[in-house]
Amino acid sequence: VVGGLPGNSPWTVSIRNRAGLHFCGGSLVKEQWVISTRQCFSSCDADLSGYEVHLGTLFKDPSPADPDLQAIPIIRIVCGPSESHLVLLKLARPAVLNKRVALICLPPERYVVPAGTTCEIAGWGETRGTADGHVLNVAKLPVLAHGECQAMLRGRLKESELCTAPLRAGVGACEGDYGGPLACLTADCWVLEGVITPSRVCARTDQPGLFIRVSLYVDWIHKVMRM
Amino acid sequence: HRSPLNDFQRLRGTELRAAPNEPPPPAAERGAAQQCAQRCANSPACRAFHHERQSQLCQLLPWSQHSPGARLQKNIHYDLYQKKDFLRECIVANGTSYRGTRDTTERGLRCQHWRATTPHDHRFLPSPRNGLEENYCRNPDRDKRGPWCYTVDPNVRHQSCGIKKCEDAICMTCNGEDYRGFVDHTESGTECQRWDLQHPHKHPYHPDKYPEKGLDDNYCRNPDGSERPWCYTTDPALEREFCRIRVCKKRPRPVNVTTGCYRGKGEGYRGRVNVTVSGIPCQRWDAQTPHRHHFVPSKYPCKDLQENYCRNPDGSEAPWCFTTRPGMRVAFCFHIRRCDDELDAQECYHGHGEQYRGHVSKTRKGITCQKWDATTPHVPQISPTTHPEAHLEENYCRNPDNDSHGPWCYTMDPRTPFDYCAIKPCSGSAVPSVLESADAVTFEECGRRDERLQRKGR
Repeated sequence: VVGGLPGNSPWTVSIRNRAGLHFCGGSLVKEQWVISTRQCFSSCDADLSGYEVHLGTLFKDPSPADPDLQAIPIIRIVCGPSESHLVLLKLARPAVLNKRVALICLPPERYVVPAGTTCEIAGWGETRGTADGHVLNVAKLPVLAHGECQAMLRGRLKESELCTAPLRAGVGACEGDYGGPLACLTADCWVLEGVITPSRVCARTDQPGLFIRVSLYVDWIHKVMRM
Repeated sequence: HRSPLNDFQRLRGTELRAAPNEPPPPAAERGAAQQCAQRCANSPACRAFHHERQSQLCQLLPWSQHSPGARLQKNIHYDLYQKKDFLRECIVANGTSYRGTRDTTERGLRCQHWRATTPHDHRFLPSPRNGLEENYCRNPDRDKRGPWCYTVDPNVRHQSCGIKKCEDAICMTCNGEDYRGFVDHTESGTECQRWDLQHPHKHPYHPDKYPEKGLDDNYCRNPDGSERPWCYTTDPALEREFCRIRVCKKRPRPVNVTTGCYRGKGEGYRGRVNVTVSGIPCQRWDAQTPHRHHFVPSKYPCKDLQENYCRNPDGSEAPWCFTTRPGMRVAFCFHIRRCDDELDAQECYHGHGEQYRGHVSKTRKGITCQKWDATTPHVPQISPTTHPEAHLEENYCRNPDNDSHGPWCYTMDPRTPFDYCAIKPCSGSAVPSVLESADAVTFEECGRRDERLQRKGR
């Protein structure tokens, strides 16, 4: 996260490759399910043996002895509807929920988060020197009205995308944050309104942040977990 | 660790009927396909067997599809297994096991019947075990030039039939993804494991999952964009190995080439986009840093692995490349647009596709759909019984639960319960805008955190 601060986001998970290196973020939506983005994986059939998610820690490279760390293997990847660029990852066992590991709410189907709502992104990705790169960083971003964002992007915005307003000091997601959450506080609950998706540049001052609009895919998420 | 089924070629849903004058075959006995294969292999008279899947019965047959008067017939209850020796048009090693029906020599002379002693008298007379039937080419004396026969020409006593070895009979183009030949041993001579078995090596290439990849029996194939056809081996210590297959002299013309956009999975994309979605430059295909890889341009002559352009040499979902970032090995080039003509495909659906009644029966990844009334590999929650109004016919894509992402089906991949189909919304088909709706917000017990930890963390 560029322009963020060290913080706490108990539903944000770190996805690790076979070498144990963090490469993408994700969000815990059910004890045994993590949502992330398709671009983090080579294939919908990818062999994820040896891949893990890390939960419950604020550190990018926690000691294996960290008492709060939960490292859980990934056993399955399920790709979302093609235009969604989402994936669901099934974990080998349910995560244990505690004060450092929590589920994030899913929005109601087709819910549109109101403009001006303050949301947060979180991740262990690049900070471009703006913050401590060894811990989880969090940044606040206000939601931008669809019409305004559409105008800024000259009509290239899809309904399945959600924007946050460009801030004067560059704040936004960067390499390693992709797949992580855009969490918005609604009715006293943190809700997963967006998933961080790769963009051409990190946190450009004059460009809105783009996210996958999760509310359009809630029915798919429930169907995958049910089936 | 070899299966007795390795000596057989399977035809699913097929029955082999004998000529009307043949005596009936022996009664069926109980047994799994492997047990039937063992019984058939032990019986010199047995050339094939039917395996009835549901009742686990097998019926040994003394004929094959090349026997006079025999005919193949669809029968969904049966799988037909025939001994490879009776079907192959090519030979293994010196061809002593060849039991095919070729009856002319390499120079076109007709073969003399083995039971005849004119025009050439000889000592190789037929017996029930030596395979010398009719006037078919055989190799009873292990001649190193392969099967031969006495000829009907009094001036030419015998001649080789010139039957090619299996590794030379059918050549491969490019990397052999289209190879459908009969080589079933690897280059070190190890026998291949059948694709429909999961031992000794467990693997993801189940034939039902990839029907278009030709994963027949235990023949060498290339379902994953490897350098050459390969197979899992029957040696537990050797997971997989390449096979030696002759390369065709003629290179096929590239099909479906596009430059400004991509069709299907973009295997024909030959454009010059050379950055990932997030703008990271791609690694050159001929470089091995920062990422080591086997997609060396010279080994993939038909894939056009030029410069650092996005390409799809391995049948992935879209063009991709290795990136120049050490921490990010590969990335898709999803920013290359899809060709417009593909979006106007003939098969399309309106709304969410609840009324779609077409015959598309594959998922977007090309996996065959499971029949709606079947219970394997997935036990369905939605079936013709639970949703009689939804026209759940055969294995056609449908949308019985009004899924907002379009028609779907249960899949033949045991690891993928359901997936969406390769059907697009029809152009002009309106779906209500999400931006016009506003629902009341209710949540369950989730999305809460200890805010003290947040402050402490900071």
